[in-house]
Amino acid sequence: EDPIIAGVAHDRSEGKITIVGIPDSPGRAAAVFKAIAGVGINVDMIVQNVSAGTEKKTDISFTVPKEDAGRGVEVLKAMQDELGFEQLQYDDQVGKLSLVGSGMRSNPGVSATLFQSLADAGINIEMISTSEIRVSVVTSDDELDEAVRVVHSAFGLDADGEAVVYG
Amino acid sequence: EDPIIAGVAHDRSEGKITIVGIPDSPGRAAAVFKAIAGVGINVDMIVQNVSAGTEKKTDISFTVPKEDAGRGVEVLKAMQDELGFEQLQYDDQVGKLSLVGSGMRSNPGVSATLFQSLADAGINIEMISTSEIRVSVVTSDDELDEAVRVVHSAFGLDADGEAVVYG
Ligand SMILES: C[C@@H](O)[C@H](N)C(=O)O
Ligand SMILES: C[C@@H](O)[C@H](N)C(=O)O
Repeated sequence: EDPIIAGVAHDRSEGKITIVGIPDSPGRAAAVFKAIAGVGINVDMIVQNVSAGTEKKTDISFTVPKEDAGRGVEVLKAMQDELGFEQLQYDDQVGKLSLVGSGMRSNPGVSATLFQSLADAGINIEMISTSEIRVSVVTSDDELDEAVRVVHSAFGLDADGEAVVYG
Repeated sequence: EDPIIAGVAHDRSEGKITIVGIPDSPGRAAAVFKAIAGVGINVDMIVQNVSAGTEKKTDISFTVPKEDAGRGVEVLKAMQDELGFEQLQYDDQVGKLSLVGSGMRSNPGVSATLFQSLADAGINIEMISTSEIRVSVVTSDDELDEAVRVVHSAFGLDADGEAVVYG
């Protein structure tokens, strides 16, 4: 199936909280997001990779509206002993870019092209999270506008071909 | 907006490749996925979290059809010097579960409920990747059927309420 690229969405309204070195054992993610939901904070992106080292610890990053991030950090700090994580990081200079389309799973060249366009512009990819219809990357906020420009150009989209698509 | 839970999708056809300790600098992700695309391997999920430690290294995990994983591992092993990663891991006992719906971003309790249902069953969440319409977790393959059962139950879905939805 040919991929369809609907457009590029971008967002700089979110801050990113990273829980560093949380034990990779059942119940930790639940406790984190129960606490965050419990203080009424909406969560956009959640990314957690495997615990790859010898320590059976991993990191959980998630994004929230900037105006709520302070409360999220406070709630989690107060749970540090209970959750057992090593460190909490907060980044409010977050840019999120999503390539929106379909058929991207069966067209791995699409992700490769996206990543290469950012690489050619010297833009670092801080996080990656994908679905069948959306490849999302997080860059720094101050690189986001350039990122949007180079991605439009790489896919032959015109500069105002923004897709308002959710996925 | 109230969340709508359409159903639960699950998949055990994929293997997971984790590139451990790759330098977090522009061009690395592009090189990885150009190589994978270049040998015609479809990629489903890509997850990369931030480089949180002092070393400016991170991990990139991605899933591919099991029958292609061997080729993917070979291609990346051959690039170890060029890419500069520490280690390659391959896991072919991967279960992927996705809660599919809408409005989940503005209803953080939905993710919390998903994670809690797995925690209560003692099921470890190895990876998390979310979008507005899908919360995906990776568990081990042998816990996947139980995971699907407890998630259906937690959301009051009947056992054959599987959604064939892509997102
Ligand atoms: C790290 C966290 O996701 C843990 N593995 C859990 O199941 O809750
Ligand atoms: C780790 C990898 O994503 C790197 N940050 C890059 O931009 O390619």
